[in-house]
Amino acid sequence: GLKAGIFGALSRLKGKRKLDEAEIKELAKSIRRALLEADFNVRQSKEITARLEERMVEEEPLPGVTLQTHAMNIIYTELVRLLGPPKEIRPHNQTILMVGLYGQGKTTTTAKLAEWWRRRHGVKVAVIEADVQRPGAYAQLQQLLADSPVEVYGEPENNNAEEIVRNGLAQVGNADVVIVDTAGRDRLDDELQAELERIHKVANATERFLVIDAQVGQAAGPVAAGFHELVGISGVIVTKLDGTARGGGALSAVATTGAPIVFIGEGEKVADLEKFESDRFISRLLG
Amino acid sequence: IIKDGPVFDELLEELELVMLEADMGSRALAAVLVALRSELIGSRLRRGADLTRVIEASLKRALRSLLSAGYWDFNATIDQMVDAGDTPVIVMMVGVNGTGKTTTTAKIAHRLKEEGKTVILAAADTFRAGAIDQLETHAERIGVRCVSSERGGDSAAIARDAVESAKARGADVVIIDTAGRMTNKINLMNELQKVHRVAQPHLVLFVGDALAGNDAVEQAVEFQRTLKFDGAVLCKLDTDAKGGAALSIAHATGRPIVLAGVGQGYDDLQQFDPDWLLQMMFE
Ligand SMILES: Nc1nc2c(ncn2[C@@H]2O[C@H](COP(=O)(O)OP(=O)(O)OP(=O)(O)O)[C@@H](O)[C@H]2O)c(=O)[nH]1
Ligand SMILES: Nc1nc2c(ncn2[C@@H]2O[C@H](COP(=O)(O)OP(=O)(O)OP(=O)(O)O)[C@@H](O)[C@H]2O)c(=O)[nH]1
Ligand SMILES: [Mg+2]
Ligand SMILES: [Mg+2]
Repeated sequence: GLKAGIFGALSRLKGKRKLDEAEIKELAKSIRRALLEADFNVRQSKEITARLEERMVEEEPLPGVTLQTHAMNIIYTELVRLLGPPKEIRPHNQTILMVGLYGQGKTTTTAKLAEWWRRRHGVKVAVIEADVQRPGAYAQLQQLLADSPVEVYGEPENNNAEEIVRNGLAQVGNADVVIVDTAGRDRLDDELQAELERIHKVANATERFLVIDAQVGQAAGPVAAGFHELVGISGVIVTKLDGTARGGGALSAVATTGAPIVFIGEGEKVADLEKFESDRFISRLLG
Repeated sequence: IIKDGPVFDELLEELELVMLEADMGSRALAAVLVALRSELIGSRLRRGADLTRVIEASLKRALRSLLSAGYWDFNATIDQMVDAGDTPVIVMMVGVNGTGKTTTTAKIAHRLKEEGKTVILAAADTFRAGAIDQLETHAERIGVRCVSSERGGDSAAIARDAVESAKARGADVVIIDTAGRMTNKINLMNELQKVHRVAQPHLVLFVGDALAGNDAVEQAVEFQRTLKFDGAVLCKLDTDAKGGAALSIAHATGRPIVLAGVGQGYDDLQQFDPDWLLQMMFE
């Protein structure tokens, strides 16, 4: 994993008290390689190691701290800085728009979020299924929330997503939180881009969450940029962190959108949602 | 003579970056570059030849042979089996969550039906919300029979029922769609092995997501270890993904990518073409 890669790069610092410029450059290069292998994108890897190089030159390790530990701490704090401060969502007067690529976990996460706020805050939550592309989308959301008092709005026979959102808001818009689930899409599909623009206008969302699968690699950056341009991403949700994937690619989404990770998905059940915590995410990322 | 040194290193590093940015896994890439080095260092550089071009051409050759290793033609293979009377031909779709198994099942069924074959689908994802509805809707639209049960039923039983039904009806092909699952969930991988034992498929297809980074290797290796798949389908190649995962999967498992998913429509399934992928990666 990433930790092994970083430790491997740092192992050459064993017993050293100070590095010369060439050694710092070598260290940065091997750390960059380790980051790329963990699905970080090129630009991010360069930024992190540039900061590492600067700080290795400027900072002295505290007394009793090895150069290895010092370097590891720098990398750790740079990752925390990259992730940014946490964001609290108040579950009142919110319309949440869920967007993302195909199969990332948007529909499942819509159900999870609905139950999260309903259970923890006792607020009235409604969800709108605005995916008109995927067969069985409404049935999926309905079944996920079958045992929940959350109101599920959908029009399985209607193929106009914008109309469903408009009708849905008219019907359930009085809820404290309304979550709108949309179809998976990629910015290379013009029709789906146009559809999202129309949905976005009608929804008047107070939060626009990008749902991204922990297994996504280098495409995460460009994909996130596309969604950010279209709707202005205000939060990122990383799913499937209960698998083997670590979510390195998702960090590009954070960097591109400037939006914090707000929740993480750790399973297929409605209860498998956790609030994002940066040190947990980073230690899992490091492996 | 091509010499080892900073010039060669720098050129190789530039290509390495292109490949990493195209999602080729680091381990596969390292292996390819080591072989590239030993091939080129000490070899003759023709007069006027551009070293960058030579290295790139060599790299593409190595990647093409990696993708072509063990390659088999999906359609031709199904045809041969049907013609040989080895029916129903049983195909099983496996992979982690959300990669495109159900959609690919529908695409394959549609393609085979267009070629005049009778296809029966097994809705063996009895776990996920909306899974049976999804496949049943596809089956209705394509015009093929779908064997399913109540949600929560036994996955292996559905597979067996579909095969029995196919035998009784003299159908040509059965495609078993299974639930997505994470490879680190032992009980789910065991369940899949049970479905495999009961269904005894002729062909197992691992369905991977072209958007996946280094995790594509983890997934493929684990499915190869527990189930042994015959070929892989790489879906969502019509997205921002560059498709490097194809190389990592082929390298890690020695199994070929045989089909490419290039969209959500029933016709968006192509026979995998290594040159087409390489062109996409090097663009
Ligand atoms: N293991 C695991 N599976 C998940 C998680 N979140 C979603 N899934 C699964 O991932 C698959 C895809 O989830 P969906 O909710 O259908 O994804 P989607 O983004 O709505 O898909 P489209 O609407 O087709 O774009 C399903 O099998 C889900 O059960 C998670 O956190 N962990
Ligand atoms: N653009 C594009 N989308 C695809 C492709 N293949 C599948 N999809 C979409 O990806 C999403 C997930 O596809 P599914 O077929 O449900 O994936 P799955 O592997 O069966 O998912 P689970 O059963 O939940 O594990 C759907 O929105 C599909 O339409 C493809 O080749 N291109
Ligand atoms: Mg969905
Ligand atoms: Mg499926």
